[in-house]
Amino acid sequence: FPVAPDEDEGKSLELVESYLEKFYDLQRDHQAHLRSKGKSPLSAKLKEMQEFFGLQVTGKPDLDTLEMMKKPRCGIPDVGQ
Amino acid sequence: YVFTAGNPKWKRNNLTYRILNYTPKMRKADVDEAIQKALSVWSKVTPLTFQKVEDKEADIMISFAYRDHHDNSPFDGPNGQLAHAFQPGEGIGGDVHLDEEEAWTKDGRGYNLFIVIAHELGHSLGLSHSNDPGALMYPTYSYTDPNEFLLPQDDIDGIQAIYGQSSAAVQPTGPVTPQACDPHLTFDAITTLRGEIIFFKGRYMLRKHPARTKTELNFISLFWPKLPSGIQAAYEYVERDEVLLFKENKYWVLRGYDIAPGYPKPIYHLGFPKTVKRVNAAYSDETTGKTYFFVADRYWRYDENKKTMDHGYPKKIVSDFGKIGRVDAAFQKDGYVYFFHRTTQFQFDPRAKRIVRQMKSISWFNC
Repeated sequence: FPVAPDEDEGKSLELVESYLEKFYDLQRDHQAHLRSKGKSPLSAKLKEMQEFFGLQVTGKPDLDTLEMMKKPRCGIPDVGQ
Repeated sequence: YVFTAGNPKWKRNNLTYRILNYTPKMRKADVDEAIQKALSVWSKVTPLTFQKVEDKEADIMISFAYRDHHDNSPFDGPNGQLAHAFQPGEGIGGDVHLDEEEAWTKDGRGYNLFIVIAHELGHSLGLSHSNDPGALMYPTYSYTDPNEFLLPQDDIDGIQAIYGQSSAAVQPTGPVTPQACDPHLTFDAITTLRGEIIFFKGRYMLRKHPARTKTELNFISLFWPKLPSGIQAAYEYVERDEVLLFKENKYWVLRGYDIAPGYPKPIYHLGFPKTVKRVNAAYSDETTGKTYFFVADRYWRYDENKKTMDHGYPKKIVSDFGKIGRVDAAFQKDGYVYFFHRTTQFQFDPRAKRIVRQMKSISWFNC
């Protein structure tokens, strides 16, 4: 099957953040939490999403995870209210 | 299945619905039919009934909406979010909103309205997203031919846990999503495809790539929307880079990854007598250019170069392949032929003409 073209990292990150915000209740508190030490909320939410979809739980926006995020879907969150 | 947080449910079984507006992309009658069919998916397995109302408030208000439509959940244009719905309750509770900018259809093109509305009605009735990839309540869209659609068992279990069973004498059951490491897993058909092995089961295909440890589960319709579910036999003819897929008395040809135009065709074009109604399994021997078709307890041999059945067939399977029983599925790899009979797999050496090993059907999945 055709291999996905290389991704523009910035675009991917935007996709990941908005997906997790919309469907996995990621709180986007606009601090530079992506570079802070210790657990990154984004990575934790990513793991939650990867676990839900039966993907490999890496906490990283790998190719399979990005492909899943691009799939057309229902607008209701997968977790929480 | 997952209940919506707080376990909301309707206090009555006789619910009402109203269609507030229609998408111009489908005939009004087709929208009505899609919605009725979607509602019947849930009413068939519960005591719930749905009555259509006009000009007054209904429990479930169904509408097509654009971008920001004042419910704090704006749509995002084509693709992405297709629709959303609200949990049971007064006012907006139970309502279904569909993104008008999607390509709504009644078939496999664009997004099938029936499938999407059936999913959203699950939310309207109190279900949340399931992580069963075969469930209707799985968050991502996947097409199934509405004529073949059966509510999966995961969704039946979920909605009946909320509203109870239907009053039907025989309780309806639904398809269960195959698990690669389920020791009871049997297969409808198996073929190689450009180095991978594709295992067909119901509306699913399990895909095993030699370089990946994990087995991938997909709907057949994800790759080949025009193919039916329940493929019964398949084989790859490597010389022509083709895979032939069989169901009942028809067959399709995949050239590369695409279904070749002009298919399905009757299997009788291959030389089967009219008495043959379906093919159980097939494999093609790369070295001899001969393809073997297994039907009940007999097998035919087809010459791929002459494009005719060889004379002297059918023959008894047991006479040439030994005690492998009825063949559900077969494929050839690295010179050996693998026959599947229920949960048993036989490795057959065509040179020595004997079975050299017996394994479990799921041995390819690194369980």
